[in-house]
Amino acid sequence: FGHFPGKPKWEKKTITYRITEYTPDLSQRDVDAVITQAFKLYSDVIPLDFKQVYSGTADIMILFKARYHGDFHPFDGPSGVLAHAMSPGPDVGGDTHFDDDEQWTLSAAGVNLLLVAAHEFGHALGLDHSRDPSALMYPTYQYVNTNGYRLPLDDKRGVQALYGVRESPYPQPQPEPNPQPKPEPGPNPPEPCKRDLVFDAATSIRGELYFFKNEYYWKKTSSSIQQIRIKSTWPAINSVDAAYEFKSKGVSYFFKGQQYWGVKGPVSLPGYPKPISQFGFPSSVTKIDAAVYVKSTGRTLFFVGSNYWSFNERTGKMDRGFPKPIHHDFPGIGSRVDAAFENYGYLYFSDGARQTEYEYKKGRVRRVLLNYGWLNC
Amino acid sequence: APASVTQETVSTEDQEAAEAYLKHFYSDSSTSSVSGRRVSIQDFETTLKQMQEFFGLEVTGKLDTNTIKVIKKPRCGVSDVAE
Repeated sequence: FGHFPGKPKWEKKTITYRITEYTPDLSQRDVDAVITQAFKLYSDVIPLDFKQVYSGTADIMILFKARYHGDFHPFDGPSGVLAHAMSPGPDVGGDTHFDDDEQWTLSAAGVNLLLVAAHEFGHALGLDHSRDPSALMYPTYQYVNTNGYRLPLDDKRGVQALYGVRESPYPQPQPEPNPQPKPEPGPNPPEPCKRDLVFDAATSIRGELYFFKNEYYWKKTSSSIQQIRIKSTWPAINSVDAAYEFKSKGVSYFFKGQQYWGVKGPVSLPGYPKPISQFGFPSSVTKIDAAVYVKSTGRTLFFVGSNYWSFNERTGKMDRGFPKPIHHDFPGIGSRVDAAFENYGYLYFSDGARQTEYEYKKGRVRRVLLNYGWLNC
Repeated sequence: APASVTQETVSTEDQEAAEAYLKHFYSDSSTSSVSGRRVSIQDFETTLKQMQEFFGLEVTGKLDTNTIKVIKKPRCGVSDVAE
């Protein structure tokens, strides 16, 4: 490994970054997730944290642009130079630019964004090119499998030589795999077996159903119902307005006000909370009532007041023509939706204590239920 | 003097690509001649040796096929001899 002459480094513990221009090759959400993952390669091994900001000037400004992009080093079209970054310092220090003439991907095809971003962020932290061909900081691009990717040893030594070692391998306190959160008596655990029970939110997570109410959730397994404090599983989350599981990625999203979090089972993903504006909601939307992912269409339906939105998970964009009135496309499910989830191919929409079982493909209500019926009362 | 055999087998395109590569990634104040005007053979060979050494190639100062192969690889835009 090598460092830049004079060993420039960041003198503070939290570094901000902002992505000002995105590539059309990937959804914004995917770019955000990969950039977060690239920074996490470093925050896992050095006592530095990285925080994404969405306005103003960040320590590390990031953009995707072809050819001339505002500095004295215009890009050169496809292949050749893929990206570059400045060494740590004020103003343009740390800034990182990606050549948008490349085909940015999350796989072996084209140019893998995680590998190149992690390389450039090495420069942004003060690493120079390495002569070790197995190092991330080797100058030429070489694809490697990024599943479970960690910083190679040469780069880890290089960055720790500048910033020291982060003692625990994981920057966030993470529960042991498969801990069974102990039910904690909270100030006011909600009463499950009441006919007029109203859910805040509901979702499936890895084959089990979760029903959220105040600061608690009920976890419905094949054999039991457990009442657990939300904070004891996801420390950063107090209560939930809406939730949905994006099954093909195994990620669930929780919404509260104008922020949302990503989780994988009991593990909170780094880089959150993020603003819901990233889905394309206008600032007038201050709360999501309910959300549900419809696998057959690849859309996530978001319910807000008497309207609903349709978000294309593949393109990462809202479908045109939304919002639309709920009663327009979902007659019979009520005027608003407090909670929604999918179970064995049927959608369940709650409006107050009342719940309708809905057959999406046929566009019709099958049954009318009560929320509390799910809680083995 | 007659050009060396290796020299003759190098295409103009490869030669120019190599010069541009060295100018971008191996020019710092000590080799300003690379960045200022057309490269003299002496400068070119010296700088090429520097690049061949960095990539663990055979250090010949000559534009052989392995060296051209590395020059054509996609890569990071930061110089290998950072100032």
